[in-house]
Amino acid sequence: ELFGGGVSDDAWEGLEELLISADVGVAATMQIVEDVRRRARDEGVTEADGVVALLKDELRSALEVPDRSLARATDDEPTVWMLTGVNGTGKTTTIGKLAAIEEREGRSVVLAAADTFRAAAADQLGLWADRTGARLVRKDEGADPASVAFDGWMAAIATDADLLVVDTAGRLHNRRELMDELGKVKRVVEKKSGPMDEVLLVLDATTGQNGLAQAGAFVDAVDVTGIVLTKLDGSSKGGIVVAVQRELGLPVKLVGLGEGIDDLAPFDPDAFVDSLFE
Amino acid sequence: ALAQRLDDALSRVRGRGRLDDETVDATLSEIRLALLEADVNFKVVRGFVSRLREVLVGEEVSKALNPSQQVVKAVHAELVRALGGESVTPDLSGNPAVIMLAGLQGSGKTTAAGKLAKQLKKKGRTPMLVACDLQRPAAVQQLRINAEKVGVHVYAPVESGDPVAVARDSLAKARDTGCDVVIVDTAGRLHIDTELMGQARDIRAAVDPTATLFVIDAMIGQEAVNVSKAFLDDVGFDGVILTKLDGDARGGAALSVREVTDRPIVYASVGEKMEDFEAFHPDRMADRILG
Ligand SMILES: Nc1nc2c(ncn2[C@@H]2O[C@H](COP(=O)(O)OP(=O)(O)OP(=O)(O)O)[C@@H](O)[C@H]2O)c(=O)[nH]1
Ligand SMILES: Nc1nc2c(ncn2[C@@H]2O[C@H](COP(=O)(O)OP(=O)(O)OP(=O)(O)O)[C@@H](O)[C@H]2O)c(=O)[nH]1
Ligand SMILES: [Mg+2]
Ligand SMILES: [Mg+2]
Repeated sequence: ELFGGGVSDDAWEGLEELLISADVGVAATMQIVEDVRRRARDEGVTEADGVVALLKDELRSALEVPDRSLARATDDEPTVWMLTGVNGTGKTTTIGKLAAIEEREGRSVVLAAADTFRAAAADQLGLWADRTGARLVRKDEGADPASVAFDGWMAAIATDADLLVVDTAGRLHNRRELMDELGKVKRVVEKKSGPMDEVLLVLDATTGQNGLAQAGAFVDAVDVTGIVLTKLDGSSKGGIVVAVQRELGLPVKLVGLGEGIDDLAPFDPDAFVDSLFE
Repeated sequence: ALAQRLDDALSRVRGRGRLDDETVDATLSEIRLALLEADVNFKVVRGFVSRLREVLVGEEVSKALNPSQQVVKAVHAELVRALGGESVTPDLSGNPAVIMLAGLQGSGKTTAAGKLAKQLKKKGRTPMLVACDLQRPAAVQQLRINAEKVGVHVYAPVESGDPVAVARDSLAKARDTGCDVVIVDTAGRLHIDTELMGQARDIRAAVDPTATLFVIDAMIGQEAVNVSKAFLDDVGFDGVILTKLDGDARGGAALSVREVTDRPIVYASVGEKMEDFEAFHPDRMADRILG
């Protein structure tokens, strides 16, 4: 009912505003709408429903990826996942949720509290370890984060754990020394473990265009393998992930849907695209 | 930067006469894109651009500035005005004065509580931090550590239960310990969570704050409008704290929040340490939004 009948310029503008209001961003919106306009012309689509279907299809293919599952170690050593991202996006909470899933599926988990900076960060992760039966590895505030991650790996090896998850401090991507510190945490673990199986960037669904800058910087620093899109239970649509995948090839693997232990789900691109139109 | 983007639109303008309609339209179109890229909400942009049209139409072309610089100057001035013009000093008089913090999850409330306490202590007040987030794991401990870091009292009697009761009891506690300003930290909550918005309203009613401050992350996108409107309507607030301004987000949310709630942004949080806290400056924010 955006259109009435036929697709006017106003209607196209309405579609642009829909995408912009979902934080898809100006550049991505213009490109996507232009592609849809061209396809509509080429395929002779003149009705509103047809155009919306083309747009959904365009968005859906922008988010396509053959395998969205989290990678695991293929040898006998523990799988290693590290969570990164700017401050307050939901890294620690997501790790708690992941630990719950893994423990429920019979896999043993070590959680390394490598956020040694923020007040009560290790305590917060520790409470999630308690809830899930995961083993916590921590040090005091101010300890070297890489040494905690390293200790996590050693504990995982010593206890023959299936999985090590490394929690890191939130950090703004324009802080050079903090991004270098993150790189060091990764290198120190990988010296022992080999390449990490997943380096997840946690993006808050409320984030605007800065999310793209964040993704670019974290990719450069630690070679991100996938995105966790959190707080999708809010009113924000998280459209920034469209640009993140289009420009950086980074897929969303998981979504956070609340503050509870079970509020984590695999990313469903169909549901995501549908929700842009709700 | 914006001036360079406007050069094309203004390429035929020479150093006299007035800006014609066609030139104004091309210029406004470019400004609209710049504001959207800065995360200003698209409806707020619409309103702002139509006000700009009135400013620019018939604007006499300056002989002193090149046309792009002149337009940027006019846009900047309008943006500064929209952001409140100048810094404000909140009235936090009262004994005890009560400040309540509210906002979305992860926006920076617990950290801001410590910063506010540090700043007030520096000004000779005796603050007390009150732990009313009884939900997030280790939130109370986080506030306790912040209190210790800045050397102020903390009232954190429980780690679960009813935050309204804790808030209410904190006032007597403040009087007993000689604290003259109470800062109430609350749990992050979604503006669409009716139950938790009701709880925030109840906390506010229980302590009747001198100032309720809405804490919002500078990197927030288009939903800044819906979020801030909901917090204004369902909880009520007097001012805003904009956080994580040490990042490189353009921060268009600042304009969106101000336009839609007509509440001043009072403080800017500019880092993770307890001293990274300052008055909000509309002119600096305008520079940042315009890129
Ligand atoms: N509604 C909602 N809240 C979430 C979600 N994920 C995390 N949160 C909340 O967001 C806030 C921040 O979560 P944390 O896990 O501490 O975030 P973090 O990235 O570890 O934060 P730092 O370590 O300080 O950078 C908490 O209040 C969480 O409960 C989600 O999917 N939905
Ligand atoms: N770089 C930067 N980080 C900040 C700033 N303010 C807060 N933080 C960080 O942002 C993260 C979230 O801060 P919190 O104070 O825990 O946020 P909160 O609103 O209390 O979170 P919830 O209680 O879960 O809703 C932490 O890592 C803080 O250190 C800021 O101005 N700059
Ligand atoms: Mg954390
Ligand atoms: Mg908090």
